[in-house]
Amino acid sequence: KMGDEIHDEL
Amino acid sequence: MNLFRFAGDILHLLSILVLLLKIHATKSCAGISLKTQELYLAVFITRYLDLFWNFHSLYNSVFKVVYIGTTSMIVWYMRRHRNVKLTYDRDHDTFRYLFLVAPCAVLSLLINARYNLFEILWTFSIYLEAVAILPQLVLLQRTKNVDNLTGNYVFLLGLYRAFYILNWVYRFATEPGYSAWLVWISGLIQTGLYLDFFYYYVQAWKQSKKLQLPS
Repeated sequence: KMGDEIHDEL
Repeated sequence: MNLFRFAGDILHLLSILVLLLKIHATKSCAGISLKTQELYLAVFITRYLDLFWNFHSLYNSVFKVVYIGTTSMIVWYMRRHRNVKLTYDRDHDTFRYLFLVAPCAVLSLLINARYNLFEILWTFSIYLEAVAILPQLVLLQRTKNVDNLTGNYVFLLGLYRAFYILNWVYRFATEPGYSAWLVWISGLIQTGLYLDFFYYYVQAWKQSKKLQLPS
């Protein structure tokens, strides 16, 4: 899943 | 997004701005470790590479650009500004990059969530951020007298990390299936590095006197 590869914290 | 995370990000930004304004206003970077600033720049660049193809939120993208931009300005001041660069404490800021970069690079190749270039660079940035403050702490320890703004800088950075831990606790309690071991452990180590400094900072503050680290 592409969405899983985006890290959401900075 | 929760309040702890937001407070953490704002404190992080504030810490960088305190440093930048100090340099700008006093035209001096005495007591500031260029090594730490360059390591942070490396952290931001390797972590935020995805700026160009992953869009999570405007909030994240703006912060990424601002962190890279403001840290670049600090490094520029310390390396290039004709007056500021003369005040750089080169002789005391002798921590070797390789001691931090090499172990983080090896560790990110060994322990990561997915084996691809950008994930490994991201992992590297997480490990490197955990230890990037060390040259600054060593410099403070060597020069003993910590001026107020440099002290505030390190204190705000430590506070930012503490809020990130609260953020993880909050997320763990409220988001089913949320876990991030790699980030948690690195974050705990990073925050741990500040504890000793915190102790002296709070002591100095309570006695409302100048921060001075012990020999």
